[in-house]
Amino acid sequence: PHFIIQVRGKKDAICFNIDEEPGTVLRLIQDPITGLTVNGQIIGDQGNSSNSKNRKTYLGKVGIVNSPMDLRIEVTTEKITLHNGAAQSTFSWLDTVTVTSERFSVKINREATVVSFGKGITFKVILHQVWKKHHIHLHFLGFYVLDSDKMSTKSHGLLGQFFRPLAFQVSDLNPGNDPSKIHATMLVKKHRLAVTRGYQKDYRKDVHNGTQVGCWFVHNNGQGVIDGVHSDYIVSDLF
Amino acid sequence: SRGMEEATRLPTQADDIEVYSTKVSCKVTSRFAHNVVTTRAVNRADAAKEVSFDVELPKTAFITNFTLTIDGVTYPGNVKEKEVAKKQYEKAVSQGKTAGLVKASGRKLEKFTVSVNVAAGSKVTFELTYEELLKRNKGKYEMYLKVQPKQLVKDFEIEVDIFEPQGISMLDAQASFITNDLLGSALSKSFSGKKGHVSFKPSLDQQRSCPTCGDTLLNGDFIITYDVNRESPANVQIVNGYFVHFFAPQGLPVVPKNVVFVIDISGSMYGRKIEQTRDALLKILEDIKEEDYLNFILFDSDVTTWKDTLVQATPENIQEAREFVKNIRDRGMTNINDGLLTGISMLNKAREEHTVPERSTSIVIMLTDGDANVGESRPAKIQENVLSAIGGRFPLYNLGFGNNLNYNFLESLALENDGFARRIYEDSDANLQLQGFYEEVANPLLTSVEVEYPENAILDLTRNTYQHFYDGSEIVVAGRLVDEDMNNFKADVKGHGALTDLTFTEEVDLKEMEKALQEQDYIFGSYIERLWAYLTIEQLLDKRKNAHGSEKENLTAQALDLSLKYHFVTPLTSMVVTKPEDSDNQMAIADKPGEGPEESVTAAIAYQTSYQPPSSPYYYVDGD
Repeated sequence: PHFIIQVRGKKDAICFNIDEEPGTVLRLIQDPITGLTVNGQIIGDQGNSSNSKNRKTYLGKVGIVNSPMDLRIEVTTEKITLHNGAAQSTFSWLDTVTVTSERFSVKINREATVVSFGKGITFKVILHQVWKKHHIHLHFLGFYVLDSDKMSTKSHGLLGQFFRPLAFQVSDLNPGNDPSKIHATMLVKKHRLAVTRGYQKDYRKDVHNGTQVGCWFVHNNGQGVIDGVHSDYIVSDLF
Repeated sequence: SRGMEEATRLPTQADDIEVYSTKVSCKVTSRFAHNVVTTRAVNRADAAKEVSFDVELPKTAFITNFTLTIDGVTYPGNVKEKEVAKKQYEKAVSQGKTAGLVKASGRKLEKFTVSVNVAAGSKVTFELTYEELLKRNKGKYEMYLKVQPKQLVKDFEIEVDIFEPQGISMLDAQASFITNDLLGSALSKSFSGKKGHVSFKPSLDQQRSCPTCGDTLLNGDFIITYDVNRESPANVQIVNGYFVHFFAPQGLPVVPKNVVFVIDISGSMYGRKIEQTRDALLKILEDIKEEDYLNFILFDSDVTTWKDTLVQATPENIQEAREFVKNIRDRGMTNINDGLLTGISMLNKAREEHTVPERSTSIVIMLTDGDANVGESRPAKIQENVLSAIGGRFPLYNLGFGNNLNYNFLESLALENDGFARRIYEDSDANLQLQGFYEEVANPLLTSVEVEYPENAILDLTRNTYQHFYDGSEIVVAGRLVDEDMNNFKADVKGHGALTDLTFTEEVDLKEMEKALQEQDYIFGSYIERLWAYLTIEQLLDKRKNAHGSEKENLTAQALDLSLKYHFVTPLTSMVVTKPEDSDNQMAIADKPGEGPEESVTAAIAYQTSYQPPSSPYYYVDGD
């Protein structure tokens, strides 16, 4: 799956891919202050799974945990399940439903599930649907943190670590053969990284078409821009 | 559901009257069932003979038509206001011209009977049509047909076509009399996508109780059950400006209950009734969930409580409750008022003192087998007291055990407190009836359910607020659109769940919907409009039970108007079969029996007089 990091204080973005086996669960956010944890499980195309180079991977399941509330929300491409203590509520992506309690709300419609906690912390999970009978591609999910400034700067995880300011500089811009893919050098976290200008799509506002976002693509599973290496973020299960 | 039988009134005539065809045709579209029972018979005797036509149909059904065809001449039925029909009927009776039809009540069914004298060599065709909305109970819809022909029928068939726009998820048909493979092969059932089909066509040989026997083994219950796919919690259908909204969410946690059982232990409960009550309560205790709270209030001349307050259904408390229930004994008289008020007060107090979970719901279940005869025994005063004590906060369910009670009172009492009444029939399975009732209300998934539509877009809405939504049931709301040409509308269903509040939103594209439904040849006519009329009448009649004065008059007028417009035989109307060229020459037929004494008297009237020439028959269908 692709990760897009809109860097605070800069009108620019960093992006990277994490290439892992389908079934792998990645820690996206862990915020010790709010008690929120978000993990995502990877799914892969149904095509040639032996050829990992050609295989595309996506988020297939998202698990959101709010420990203080004893609340777990599991979003898959088929259903949305709320585990509220021992009680469990299950909804389909065909439902249009708003679930509200004093401490959180979940809004589900056929395109997105929006989970909000208290004042301002909001996650949006988008369902990307492919043609039902497509023999290769699967439905997949997109996960967005809205108003990430409401999250604590002590957060970590593949996304969480970017909830605090990140300084980077880009230099040595080199147009290369393809003018749309400018190569450059990024100085970030005391690393000098070879990056490529690319475009990803942000589907928060337009679920069907998305909005083009220009970003500096960091190769090798985001190595250098993420703390440690990507395998540090692999966890054993969704919750 | 319905049953049917053909019979000559005198056994000796059986061979003279040949019932050569009986067909039951059911078309169910979106839970709304339109059923036609047709029977053809011929009199092979040398003299005129009498032929009876009996059909058992569900109490919840409304007859919509009955026609009689004698030697090719058809006499259609007309629905008239009951009083008008009654006068015509009485006039006919006074002239000695009646042949009659009676309906009597049973557990689930009521009986439609008509007899007619048929000239030698003549043929007669009876055709009865009735409609009902199938209600979802414990996760399925059920059609109940009583099959009981009195003789072998050459051409016997039951054909059921079901069309459900949501798609059918399961379909089954079972008959209590199918005990061998031979008869089983006459039954076929299938479903695919939106369509389901059940057919039962036993040949003459298959109907015989033994290879050489002349009597039939077709005698018993024929039950069709099905359910629909529920990919989404709601489904809205619109045809010709009328809409119906089905709502049955799944996958929600059960809301914890605070349940008070108010049990009559008066002397009349002596013997099997008290034993069955104990059995049922012990079974119910097994099903109570640990997060629920409960108490038992026993009433005879006085009131006894198991605990002073509601207690949680912990394993220890349940064990203690079992011991308490095992020791319930009958005694004394019947103090319904104090029994109920004690239970209600306990629930109110628990809520006020926060001794039950904030997000829980309260239920009172009362079981009684008789009328109040000690303490406050005036029904109207008890109703007033209970209504005031509950104050709309929770529902009251009344179970009337046996026949020696004022069921109308129990029903009124329950209806005005957002519950309903149920009869428990004195029979070997009374404990199962009690337990079955509890299972229906054991799993509330939502409380304070409100279905909202855009203001100014909807007219003539049926009931749209419910205290509870129970797992396995379904909420049905129907109405009329102000503007048939509107393109879309939105419906919100709001309710309180076990831990959260929920709002389900359904957006409907009217044009798409109408197009999709029009493509289906399974749909009979304006089924949504009739479904709406059926529901509206049913609800008006319920409201009428507790109304007085001008409000009652107004509700009666509305229900009567709709009954006449949509040709429904309801408690307010009668159906009269008239010889077309002679409007005076009529005969009264059926009655729709209620549960109360007044209706029972009416229902019990049977008229049967001497032979009338077939050229001037008159019949009367009554609904009370």
